[in-house]
Amino acid sequence: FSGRSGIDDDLFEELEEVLIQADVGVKTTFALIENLKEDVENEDIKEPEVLMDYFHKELKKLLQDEEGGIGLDDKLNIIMVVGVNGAGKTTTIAKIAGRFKEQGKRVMLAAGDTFRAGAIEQLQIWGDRLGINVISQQEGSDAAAVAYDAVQAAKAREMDLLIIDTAGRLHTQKNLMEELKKVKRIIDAQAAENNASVEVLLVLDATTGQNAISQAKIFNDAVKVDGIVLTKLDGTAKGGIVVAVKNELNIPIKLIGVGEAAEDLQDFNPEEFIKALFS
Amino acid sequence: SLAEKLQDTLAKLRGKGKLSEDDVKAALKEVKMALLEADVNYKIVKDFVKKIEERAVGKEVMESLTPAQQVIKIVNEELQNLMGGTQSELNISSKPPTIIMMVGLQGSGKTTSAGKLARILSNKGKQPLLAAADVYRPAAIRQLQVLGERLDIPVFSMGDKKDPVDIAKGSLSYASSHNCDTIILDTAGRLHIDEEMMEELKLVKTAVEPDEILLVVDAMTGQDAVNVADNFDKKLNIDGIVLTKTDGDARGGAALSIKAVTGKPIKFVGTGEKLADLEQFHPDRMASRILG
Ligand SMILES: Nc1nc2c(ncn2[C@@H]2O[C@H](COP(=O)(O)OP(=O)(O)OP(=O)(O)O)[C@@H](O)[C@H]2O)c(=O)[nH]1
Ligand SMILES: Nc1nc2c(ncn2[C@@H]2O[C@H](COP(=O)(O)OP(=O)(O)OP(=O)(O)O)[C@@H](O)[C@H]2O)c(=O)[nH]1
Ligand SMILES: [Mg+2]
Ligand SMILES: [Mg+2]
Repeated sequence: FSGRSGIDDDLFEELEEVLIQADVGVKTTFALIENLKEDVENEDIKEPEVLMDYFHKELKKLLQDEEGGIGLDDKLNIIMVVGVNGAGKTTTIAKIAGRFKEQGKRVMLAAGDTFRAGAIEQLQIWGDRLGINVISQQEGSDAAAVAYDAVQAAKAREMDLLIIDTAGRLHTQKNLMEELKKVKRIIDAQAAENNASVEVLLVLDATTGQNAISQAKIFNDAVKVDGIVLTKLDGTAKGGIVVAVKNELNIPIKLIGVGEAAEDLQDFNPEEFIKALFS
Repeated sequence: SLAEKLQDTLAKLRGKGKLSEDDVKAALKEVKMALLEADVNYKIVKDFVKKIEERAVGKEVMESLTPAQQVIKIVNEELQNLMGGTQSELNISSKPPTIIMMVGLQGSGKTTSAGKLARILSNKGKQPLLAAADVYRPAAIRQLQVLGERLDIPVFSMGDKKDPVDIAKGSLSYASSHNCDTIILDTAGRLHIDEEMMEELKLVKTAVEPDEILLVVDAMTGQDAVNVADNFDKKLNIDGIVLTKTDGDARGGAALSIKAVTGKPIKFVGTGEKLADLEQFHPDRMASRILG
């Protein structure tokens, strides 16, 4: 954009193209560009470079939250991880667990996906690799029962962090969303009884298009999402969906996944994200 | 829906007689918005809208008493031309076993679709063999084995310490000694930009010469679908696509983008998590879903 001579319709069209191709979506892109056009008038911006710099700052304000990354309270922290099928929940749990274990925290995992083939084994292998205990029951057992057991065990063994895996589910599957609510209720009740904090992380795949907004809305309505993890940013997708999600729902983006190994987890950094969006 | 939006846009001209250029522009803008909201790739949308424009300024729309309906009809026709038209059967080898290779990004639904496909083939009287060539993902082999057990279909595995090329070759010998006429090879999810992992797929392809390479794509994929499909196709010359998770409410524009950029047919759609949830692709249903 800096090679341009002036601010004209072509520039705004180019900006629209970049944002839409980054999966920011039509609605959010138009809103952002309309605001930008107003600012160009009000602030009397004449140079494309000044405009882009200004736009970067506006996007940063939108995406910024005081809570990039995750912090733990001085008690049992319970994190419940939710999201649609294949988004990267189980792998993200391993990454978060590994990070806190390295910081010397006492971490435990719960194999709350009692449905999918090989799901429990998948988390158990991660547990073995990281030297972390995994609470599980038989495949086909009640996910809420696993959650209940896990909170009891985490409290009894004085854990700092318990991360609960859940089965992937499409937000449009009403019965599965009801099941998720039930699991959340059990966790909340157990947390209250045991002076534990509860946080819900929604995992969104960076390759997802506009459906991410629907996912975020419905998961948030069901279990109030405290933060978003954007996975698979090591691919070529820009993950612009989080701009739309933040704009519409104001849920903080906390972490990003940048690979398949335990160390491939980073705190969400709005500046770097925006830079990558325009690259 | 697009139909309703076009009705609104062009309804104001009822009784005006002829459509003006501005009216056509407004209608085309609605089409563009609908396709972008449906996740169709930006560049594909531009090309597609151009095609619509060429027909929209012709007599069939300009002199129609119901221009909105005409535009919808044109959009639908052009969409279906793009989506369908090519054969969507699996390639069968003249010398068994037929080898089907599942490839795609992480989490797209390859392993589950492999199981579903094995079930369909088994119901058709084939003797399928599932082959576990994902040696990276924790419990990937176990996942395929569980699916095989549920379907009473054999699963060939050499554990996760062997090279996927050796596993693919091993599945060939196993198939011949166990009378399996079709092998469905499950591979690890990978990025199209991971040169080493894409090379691994090329080596597997060279080693066993699959009759069918299926790119498994998540129906909720956004603008990036074009990059992924183009890369996989250029490197492997894929035979078809499996579009998964269509039981959600994603409009599925990725399907249009992928077809437009590769020309390869969508052969199956995943419609749920159960092993029975795999169906033949219907271009007309997909077209109306994308239009919304
Ligand atoms: N490249 C890349 N792959 C990832 C990332 N996060 C997860 N994956 C991969 O995505 C695939 C799916 O990950 P899972 O952790 O099984 O996803 P999930 O959400 O638990 O899946 P379900 O439980 O089946 O709904 C695996 O192959 C992971 O290795 C990431 O940040 N980058
Ligand atoms: N609702 C729905 N879920 C699906 C469909 N196909 C696959 N899934 C789910 O999507 C998730 C990922 O499926 P997998 O088969 O593990 O995906 P994969 O491509 O093998 O993943 P990697 O091997 O890690 O790359 C699982 O939870 C599946 O149950 C579908 O058509 N509909
Ligand atoms: Mg999982
Ligand atoms: Mg797999």
